Amino acid sequence: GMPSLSLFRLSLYLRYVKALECKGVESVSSKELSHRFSISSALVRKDLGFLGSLGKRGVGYDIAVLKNGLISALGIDKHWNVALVGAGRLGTALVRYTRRAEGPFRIAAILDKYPQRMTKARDLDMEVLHIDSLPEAVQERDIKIGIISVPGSAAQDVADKLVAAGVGAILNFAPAYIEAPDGIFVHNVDFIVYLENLAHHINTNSDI
Amino acid sequence: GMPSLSLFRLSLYLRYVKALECKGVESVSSKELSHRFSISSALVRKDLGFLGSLGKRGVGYDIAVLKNGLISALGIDKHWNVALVGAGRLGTALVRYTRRAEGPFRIAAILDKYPQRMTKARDLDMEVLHIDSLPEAVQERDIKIGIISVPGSAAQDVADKLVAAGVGAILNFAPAYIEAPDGIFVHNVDFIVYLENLAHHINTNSDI
Ligand SMILES: NC(=O)c1ccc[n+]([C@@H]2O[C@H](COP(=O)([O-])OP(=O)(O)OC[C@H]3O[C@@H](n4cnc5c(N)ncnc54)[C@H](O)[C@@H]3O)[C@@H](O)[C@H]2O)c1
Ligand SMILES: NC(=O)c1ccc[n+]([C@@H]2O[C@H](COP(=O)([O-])OP(=O)(O)OC[C@H]3O[C@@H](n4cnc5c(N)ncnc54)[C@H](O)[C@@H]3O)[C@@H](O)[C@H]2O)c1
Repeated sequence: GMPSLSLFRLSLYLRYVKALECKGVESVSSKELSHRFSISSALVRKDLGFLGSLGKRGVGYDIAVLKNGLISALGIDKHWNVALVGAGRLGTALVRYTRRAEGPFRIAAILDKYPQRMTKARDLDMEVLHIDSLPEAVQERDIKIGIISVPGSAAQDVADKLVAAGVGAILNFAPAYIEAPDGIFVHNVDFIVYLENLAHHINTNSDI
Repeated sequence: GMPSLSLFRLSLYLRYVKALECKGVESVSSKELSHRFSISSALVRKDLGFLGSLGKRGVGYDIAVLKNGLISALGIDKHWNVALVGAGRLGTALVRYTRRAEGPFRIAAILDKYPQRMTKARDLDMEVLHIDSLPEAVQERDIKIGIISVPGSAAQDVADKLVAAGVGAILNFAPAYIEAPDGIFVHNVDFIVYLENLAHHINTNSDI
C-alpha cells in the first residue's frame, strides 16, 4: 500500500482541492500544491503518482479529476458511520463540525455517561444515548470508527468498550495513551503539538 | 534548520517520553520509539541525531536527558503567551485542555464578540474580553500566537485582527483557508483528516 505519510498528505491535498473547487478554480499545478504545503513539487508528483497518471505537463491537474482520484485513493467514497463517546464541550463541537463538513463520515451515535444532562445543555438536535447501549448501537448502525472525547481517566475504559462493541478504529482526543489489540487502529490527537510546531517556527523564523 | 516533518515527530516523541517519565520509566530505545510510531529505527535515530549524541548503543536513551534534549531542540523551554479568539464550545475545551497540559503555552487572553454571554455559559474561570481589546491584550501580555475558534465566516476577519495586533503565528480551527502575510506562520487544523486516515487503514487493513 501507500506509505502512511503520503496518505496523510493526500488528505490535505483533497481538502485544498475541494476549497479550490468551491471557488470555481478548474485546474491546479503540482507547483501550487508544493507551495501551499511547503514541500517539493517532486514529492507532490510522487504522491499523486499513486493515483495513476492524472496530470498534464505544463497544464497541471484538472480539479474534478484530481478530487475524484484523491477520494478514491483515500478509500473514502463510501459512507462511514461513527460513534462519538463523551458529549461534552469538545464532543459537541466535533459533532457539529462533522455534520457541516458534508464528507463521508456520519456521526451515527452520540453516547455519554449522563445523556439527559448533555442533550439539554449542548443543544444537540440528536438524541444522546447512555454509554451502556454502545454495543447495540455499533451493531445496528454498522459503526466502524469510535471517537473518544471523555476525560483522560475514563479513556481506556471507553476504548475497551468500543473495541468490545466491534469498531475497527479509534480517534482519541483524551490526554491518555490508550491500548488496543493489534488490528484496531488508534490515532491520538493532541493539538498542543501544533502550538509547539508554530513556536519553533517563530523561534527559528524558518519556513513551515 | 531541521526539516519540518522531523520537527513534528520530535513533538510526538516528547509527548510519549513525558508519559513514560510519569510512569517512572528510566530509559527508552530507538526500537521502542520506532514501534510506537510505526517508523523505522533508522529514522528515529536520524531525528534524535539533531539533538546531539544522546543515546548509548545497546542501552538506549536516558528518559530525563532525552526529554530535556527534545524540549530544547523544539525551542519550547521558554513560555509562550497565546490569545484564543472564539470562546465557544471548541474554544472553551481548548482553553481547559491547554491549562491542564502544564506545558509552556499559557492562554493569556480569551476574546469573543459576545464576552458576557460566554463567561457565564462556559464556566471559564478567566475573564473573557471583547474582541475589540485584542491589540492592547497582545501588546500588554506579550502574546505571540493566536488561536482561531470562531465560525468559518468570521475566520479571515479575526486572522487580520490577530496579525494587525502583532502575533507571530496563528493556529486556525475554523473551516476556512485564511490568508496571512509572509513570515506569519499559519496552521489549519481539520480533525476529519484523521478520520480519513483511519478509514483508509480499515479499508486496506494496513499498518498505520
Ligand atoms: N486532544 C486535544 O487536542 C484536546 C483538546 C481539547 C480537549 N481535549 C480533551 O477532550 C476531553 C473532553 O473535553 P471537554 O472539555 O469536552 O470535557 P467535558 O467535561 O465538557 O466533556 C466530557 C464528557 O464525557 C462524559 N463522560 C465522562 N466519563 C464518561 C464515560 N466513562 N463514558 C461516557 N461518557 C463519559 C461526561 O459526561 C461529559 O459529557 C478531555 O479529556 C479533554 O482533555 C483534548
Ligand atoms: N478544525 C476542526 O477539526 C474543528 C473541530 C470542531 C469545530 N471546529 C470549528 O471551530 C469553530 C468553533 O466551533 P464551536 O462549536 O465552538 O462554535 P461556537 O458557536 O460554540 O463558538 C463560536 C464562538 O465564536 C464567537 N465569535 C463569532 N464571531 C466572532 C468574531 N468575529 N470575533 C470574535 N468571536 C466571534 C461566538 O460568539 C462564539 O462564542 C467553528 O468554526 C467550527 O467549525 C473545527
